[in-house]
Parts: sequence; structure tokens; C-alpha cells
Amino acid sequence: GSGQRSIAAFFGSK
Amino acid sequence: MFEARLQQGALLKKVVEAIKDLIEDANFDCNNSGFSLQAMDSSHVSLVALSLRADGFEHYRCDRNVSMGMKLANLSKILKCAGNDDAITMKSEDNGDTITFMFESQNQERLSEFDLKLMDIDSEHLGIPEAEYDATVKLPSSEFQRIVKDLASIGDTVEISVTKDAVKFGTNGDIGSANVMCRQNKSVDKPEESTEIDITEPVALTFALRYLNSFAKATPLSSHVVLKLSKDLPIVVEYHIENVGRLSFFLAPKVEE
Repeated sequence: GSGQRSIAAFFGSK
Repeated sequence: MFEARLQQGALLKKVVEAIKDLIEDANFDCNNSGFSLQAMDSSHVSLVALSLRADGFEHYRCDRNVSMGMKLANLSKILKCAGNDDAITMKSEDNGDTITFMFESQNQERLSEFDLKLMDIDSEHLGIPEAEYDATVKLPSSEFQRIVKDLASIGDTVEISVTKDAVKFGTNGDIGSANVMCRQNKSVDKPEESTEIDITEPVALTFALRYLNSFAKATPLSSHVVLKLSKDLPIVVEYHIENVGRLSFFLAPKVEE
């Protein structure tokens, strides 16, 4: 199966 | 106060139509350099970033930085009342609780004003790094729209792979599989049909087609779409709005579990 990561996991909070 | 006039009001209509099904509400941030928005979809898998430069407007004034929270569905209702050839002026007082949209017909015989109530929206701002991408593909936006629509009738995800000569889109589903390949073609006589590939490293990543189909709603904004890919990083799907700015979408890749 394939999973989906949150976009926030790539771009940190400012 | 904030005041901005866009002669081509249709641009604003198209921007809102492109994002209103993806994001529910958002803060529109205005400062001296322009009008921008950053928001995640409700499942936090994708990110929308809109940037309209101050010099892209015929008139632009922003005395102090303002952040105006709006529900996209409500903004869409109001902008649907603007004619396609209307100029749109947005106005808001400092600390005001509404934004006014003024629509002017081309011959200036019809003038209408709509006020939208602003909302307090708690939004998380992400830092998007300036990155060099392994592959950049510029292809006709209508072609991209067609590919993601066609593939979504077969499968749920698409593998996008880029080599120096071509970009390939492939999917698998219960009924079978599909592949579409677009070759590099720097067509000079018909620049609107060109496909350009710029790579430092071949790359292949998998994404949910549902989101790419949603991004493709921005197709009316631009003749081309730019896809930027790097190994294990979100894809960037970018629509350039000529002389005004750009609308970018970011989508996290699917990972094998």
C-alpha cells in the first residue's frame, strides 16, 4: 500500500 | 487602508474558482509588495500559494499590512456577480471588518458594490524553501488537465517520471493501466503547444490524482503549467499569471508503506 504524508512534514511552520 | 484595482477582474474570478474546492477558508495577506495567500487543504496534504504583485494591479495602495480572512465559497459567490470584462477594485479600511468589491463594466455604465464580512481564521504558515529541483517540466496547461483527468478514470495515483527527452504519466487500476508520454518539443511556430524539460537528475514520483485534478482547475489562468520535481519532495504545480503573479500548488508524494 502507499501512504500519504502531510505537506507540513516537508515545509516547517513559520 | 487597502485598495487595489485589477483591470482584468476575470483573473481574480479564475483564481478563486481554481482554489475554492480545495481550501475552505484562508487569510489574504496584503502588504506593500502585493496580495498573497497561503493555505493547506483540509487534509493537510497539499498547499496553495497565491502571489499577485503590487505592480500587477493598475492601482495598489496598502498603508499597513493586513490579513483578511475569508471563506472561499462566499468570496466565490460575490465574484460570480462580476462580469468577465469588469474591472474589480478591492477596498478595506484598516481594522475594518469587511472588504468591498467594486465591479465596473468596460464602458463604465454599470457600477456595483458588494461587501463581504471578514472572518478570524487561525492558519498555520509554512516556510517554503527556495529549492533547486531535479526536474522542471513546462507543458501546455490543457494537456496536463487532460492527462490527469484521463488517468483518474483508470487509477487513483499517477507516477510522474521525467527523463531529459520526455515526461511520462502512468497509472494502474482495477480495470487496467494507462501511460501517457509527452516528448520535449520546443515548437517555435506554436509556442503555446511547446513542452520543455530541464533536468539535472531523472526523477520518478507518485501522487494522488484527486489533488492534481483539483489543481488543474487553474488551467484558464495560463497557457502553460510548470511542474517541478525532486526525489522525495512535494511536487510544485505552478501557473504563471502573465504580468501579475502566480498560483502554485504543492503536493506531498505518496510513499510506500
